[in-house]
Amino acid sequence: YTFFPGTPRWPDGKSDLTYAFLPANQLSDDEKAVFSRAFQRWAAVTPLTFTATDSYTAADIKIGFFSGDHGDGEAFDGVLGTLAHAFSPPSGRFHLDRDENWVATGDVTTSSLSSAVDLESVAVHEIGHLLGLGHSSVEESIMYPTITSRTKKVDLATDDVQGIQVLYGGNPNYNGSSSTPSTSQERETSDGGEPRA
Amino acid sequence: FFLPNISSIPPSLLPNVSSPAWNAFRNFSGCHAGERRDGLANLKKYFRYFGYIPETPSNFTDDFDDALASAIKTYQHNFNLEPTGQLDDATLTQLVRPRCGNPDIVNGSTAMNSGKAESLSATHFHAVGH
Repeated sequence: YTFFPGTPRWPDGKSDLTYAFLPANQLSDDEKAVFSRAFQRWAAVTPLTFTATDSYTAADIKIGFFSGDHGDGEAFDGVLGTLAHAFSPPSGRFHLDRDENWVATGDVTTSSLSSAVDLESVAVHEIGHLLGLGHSSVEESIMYPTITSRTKKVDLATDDVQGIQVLYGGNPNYNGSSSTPSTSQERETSDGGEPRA
Repeated sequence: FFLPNISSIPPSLLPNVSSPAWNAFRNFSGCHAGERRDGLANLKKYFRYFGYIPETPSNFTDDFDDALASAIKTYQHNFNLEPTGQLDDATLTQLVRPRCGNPDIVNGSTAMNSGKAESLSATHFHAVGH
């Protein structure tokens, strides 16, 4: 795992983060649910929480789909190429390329469209950046920079968990398995486990 | 911009993607130091975008120069490829994959493989046949 230069992170008093979607994108509930699941994967292994809000301007994390040059100096390039980017803490800006063939529901791995990209896989990766992780050379990790189209990769690897827990510490209820997102109910009923960092 | 329930869409209704970004890089297979090849400047821009070549005030040329060879070698190291500095097939396959737009190297420093001690990143085993 790696960090951005200077190891930026969300400050100690800012562990309950809010996120909102660019209203102009008009995402459906199914599409918003993809991001909720992605946030939950990181919440399961850290003390951080993520809550959706309707106030885009006030949200800590702002999620938007954009095409081409969208004003931050990092223009998107159409189908495939760069899929998304996110800024280091505490910026909270999370941009996705609107021109991709995003798959939010259904099995991306069986798609006959060669350029289909799994939204949740990319969301989990970019949230890692929003929290302070850089790219990793560990191919199995979420923070590896590339992802093949028609691939789903959403489970945090040991490398990801170790990295994020260096920044924020562990979730007292984390039991060492990051294969599925933990719900709040699961957290309450978990028998717990030692934080890994 | 979303494909609703991808599994249920007939192939005939799916959008046709003619040439994804970076596919042209595949034409550089076997290109080596000292060579000049149309479009190599675009590959240099790719490497600059992701932090492998420092910002330069002048435009890039289509020459396979030392800066490009160094960038390729660092990239290969970061992506667990043989660090040859050559545009071999394995490297090109990795280069054209879709990816995150965040750079791998920020301000000239990297914490990926190429920025770590060799002892931490070396995973090669040497075998001798008997």
